[in-house]
Amino acid sequence: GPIMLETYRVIADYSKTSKYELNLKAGDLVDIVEKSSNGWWFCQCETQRGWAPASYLEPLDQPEESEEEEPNYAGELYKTTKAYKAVEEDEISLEVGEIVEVIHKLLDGWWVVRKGEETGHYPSMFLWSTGERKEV
Amino acid sequence: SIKQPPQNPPPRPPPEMRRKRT
Repeated sequence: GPIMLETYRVIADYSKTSKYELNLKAGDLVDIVEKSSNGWWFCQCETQRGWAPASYLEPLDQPEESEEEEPNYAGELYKTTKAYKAVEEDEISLEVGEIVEVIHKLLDGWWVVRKGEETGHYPSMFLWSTGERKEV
Repeated sequence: SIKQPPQNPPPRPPPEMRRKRT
C-alpha cells in the first residue's frame, strides 16, 4: 500500500553545505523519508530529495507534540568518537575517547552531555554508546 | 537508494528559532 510520509514545514532558510543536502526556504513543506538521530533527516520536496537539518523543520500536523525523549538526569554513558571544539556558548569541547554522560537526546542532533562539572551540547554523530548507565 | 547522511554535524538552530526548552 501507499506509504504515508510525515510533512514538516521549514522554519528558516538554509543553504546546503554538501552535495546530498537540500536547500530550504522558510515556509516550504517537505516530506520526511528517514529521521536520523544525528540530526540530519532525509526529505523530499517536490522532485528533490536530500538531507536537511531537523532543527530547521517543524511538524505540520502536531506542532505542539514533542517527539523528543525526556531528559535522563542519571546519564547514559557514551564515548566521543571525534573531538569537537565548542562554537556556541551552550556547547562543550571534548577530545576523542572521552567518556561522557548523555542526559538529553535532542532531535536536532545536539545532545546535552555532562563531563564532570561541565554540561553542554555536543554533536550526537561524534558519540558512541558504551551501553552502560552511570553508577550513582 | 538513500545516500549516506552528511559527515559534518548539522547546524545549530538559528537563535531566534530555537525551541524553548525549560
